[in-house]
Amino acid sequence: FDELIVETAARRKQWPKKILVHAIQAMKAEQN
Amino acid sequence: SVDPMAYEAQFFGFTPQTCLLRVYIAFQDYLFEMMLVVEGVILKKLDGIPGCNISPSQIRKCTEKFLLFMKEHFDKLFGKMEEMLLQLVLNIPKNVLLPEDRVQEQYPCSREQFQALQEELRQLQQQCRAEGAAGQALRAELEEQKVVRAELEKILEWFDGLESVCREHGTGNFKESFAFLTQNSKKLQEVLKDVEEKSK
Amino acid sequence: GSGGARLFAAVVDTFLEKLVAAGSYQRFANCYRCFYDLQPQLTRSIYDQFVSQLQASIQEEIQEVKNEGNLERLFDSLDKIVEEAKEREEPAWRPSGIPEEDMRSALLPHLLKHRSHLRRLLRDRQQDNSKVAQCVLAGRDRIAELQQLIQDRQQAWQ
Repeated sequence: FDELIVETAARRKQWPKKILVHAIQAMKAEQN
Repeated sequence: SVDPMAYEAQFFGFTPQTCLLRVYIAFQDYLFEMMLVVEGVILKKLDGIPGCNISPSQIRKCTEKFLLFMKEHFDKLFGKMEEMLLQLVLNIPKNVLLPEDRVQEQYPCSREQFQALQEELRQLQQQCRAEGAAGQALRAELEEQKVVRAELEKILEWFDGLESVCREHGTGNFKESFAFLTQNSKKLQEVLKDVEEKSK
Repeated sequence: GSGGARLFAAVVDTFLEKLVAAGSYQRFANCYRCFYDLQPQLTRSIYDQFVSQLQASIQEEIQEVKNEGNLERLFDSLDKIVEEAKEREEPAWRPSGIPEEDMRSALLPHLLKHRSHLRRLLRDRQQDNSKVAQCVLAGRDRIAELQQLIQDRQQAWQ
């Protein structure tokens, strides 16, 4: 349970940035 | 009903409860270890005292008595410490937002708003594509017009050329000269006929 | 150290103080009565060592937890974050537990940027196209004119 919490919290912290990188890449590719 | 303290875990990188559990276990281990060391030292000292009639089990009973007492207080005090640390130190106050989540307050966005924006983007993309295609079609027509216009202008030049040929040979207005020519040729035919009759 | 670090140290120190106060020398001597009667000085020194060793071990553990968890720095930055939020009363946002929901706000600023880019692109293309369309219409008129001219000349010749 503890690992789950830590893992989930870590994802909540890091993944938005990671997802944004891809989302921005997709938008830029579309713009190009 | 356990509060996983996920937000604290997001900030600290560990769950406060686990951190304190680890501290509790470590402290408890130290206490037990220290008690064993104390007991070991006392037993060794007793060995060195000749004629001493205190048995190891007696010392063990003393140890257990002191340890029991210490453990009770330890648990009570640790519970207090844990409560304080969880509430005051390893805690993200309710009104605090972590930096990585600032965007949540700067850009609150309901599902409907988000979908509406995505729909708008889809339409914009479609319109851009349509405008792009229209632009291509217009440019293609422009190119085509250039060719057609060149052709038509060539035909007009051809007519102009025709007329300038006529002018060069003294027939300014083609229509009149054509009429004149027609008249002349008619006259010539009559004269010819005349001549033929006289010659018969 | 920061407020959090100080508080952390204070709470641990208080815990230790009270633990040692609870496990007083009287209590210790009382429990080891048979040995105390035999060797009171030795009992005292064993007790003192017990206490100092226990305190040292506990402080060492706390220091290790601080180092491993990088707590000094974290307490520092938490103090700053709390300080910045001290004006606000109402509870702040918390993860909803549905990643898609929480991701929306992260994406929104970039989608808005994307939207303004697309709007600008569309506007430029529309302006551009309307200019080209003018040219096309003018070209069509010109071609109609030329065709008319040709037709007139042709009829004249006819």
